[in-house]
Amino acid sequence: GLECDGRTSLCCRQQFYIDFRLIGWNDWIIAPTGYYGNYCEGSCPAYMAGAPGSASSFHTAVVNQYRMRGMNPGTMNSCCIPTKLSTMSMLYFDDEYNIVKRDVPNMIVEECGCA
Amino acid sequence: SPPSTPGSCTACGLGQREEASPDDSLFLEAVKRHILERLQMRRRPNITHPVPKAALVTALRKLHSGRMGADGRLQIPNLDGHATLNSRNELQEQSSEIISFAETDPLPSSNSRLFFLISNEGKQNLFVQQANLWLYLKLLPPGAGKGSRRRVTVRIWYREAGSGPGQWAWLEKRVELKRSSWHTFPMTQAIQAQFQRGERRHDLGVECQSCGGLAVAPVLVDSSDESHRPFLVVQARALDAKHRIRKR
Repeated sequence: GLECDGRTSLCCRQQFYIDFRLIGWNDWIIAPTGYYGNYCEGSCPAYMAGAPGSASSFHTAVVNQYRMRGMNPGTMNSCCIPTKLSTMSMLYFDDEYNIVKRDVPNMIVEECGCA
Repeated sequence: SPPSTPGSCTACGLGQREEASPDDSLFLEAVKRHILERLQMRRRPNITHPVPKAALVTALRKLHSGRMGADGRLQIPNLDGHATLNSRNELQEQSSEIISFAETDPLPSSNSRLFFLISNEGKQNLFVQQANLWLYLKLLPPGAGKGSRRRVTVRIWYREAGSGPGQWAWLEKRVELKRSSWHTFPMTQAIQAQFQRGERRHDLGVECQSCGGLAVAPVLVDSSDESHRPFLVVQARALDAKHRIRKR
């Protein structure tokens, strides 16, 4: 997956870190101290579909099947989407002042690719 | 940066956050909503009287004992924002560990009664995998009891599943006491039954059998001793039958 660096318009991962102190959420979220709200942006030209970053994408597999059968995938739009997500563990207070530790799956975008 | 003038703070212009553009604030709001949604919360909790730090630190230390770093600081795994899990199945499951601190029953006759407030957050279908009550049993100063006997039985009363008000069940545990220390009492079935009934309040009674003449007392909620405040630890897993895909 590509990292966005301001020089490419291709599908890439834009890093976006939010410090909980800056939004005043550090009073109820004990850990971690911030959240990587990364997202995907950029264009996906036809040749990018099926790039290594999205090899595991179900959608890419479908497009490839269309290709193999001689159908024209060029008419289908390719999307810049997260292709790898990771879990985030959070420790926080709930409404009843209990401490909750929760492992939240698919919270952080690790890689982007075209599908 | 603007040139500094005599008497002005040269560092004042540094480190200031640029004002967020309208796009940024919209994005921030979207991220906030995303986090709350993933935690099954409608809004952020309103923290008006935070849990005393002593109670918090004790509970976390007890739960993560053996995971202290060389520098003596508490290390909580997987809380750096990223986690590595072993299998895909683990990724699909949302697990929660809830630490609830005891409150005392305001009724004057119930000085050995505790209650915990834990709701089935966001009405999600939480399955209790394990629940343990942590009690600190305190040896009173010598002379307050008969002396050398240190084996006691602690009985925990809880509301029986499907019972009416006033119907209680109990479990008990024999405890060998050498010094004042923490002890755990398994509460899995009792808490699971209350979660299934959707009850928010979990009443417990603590009774020390044959402790009358002994110098032993469970420390219940004592505002002057926050570091020994009883707590309940519930390990739960979110069950979502609609979206669960099992590999065969």
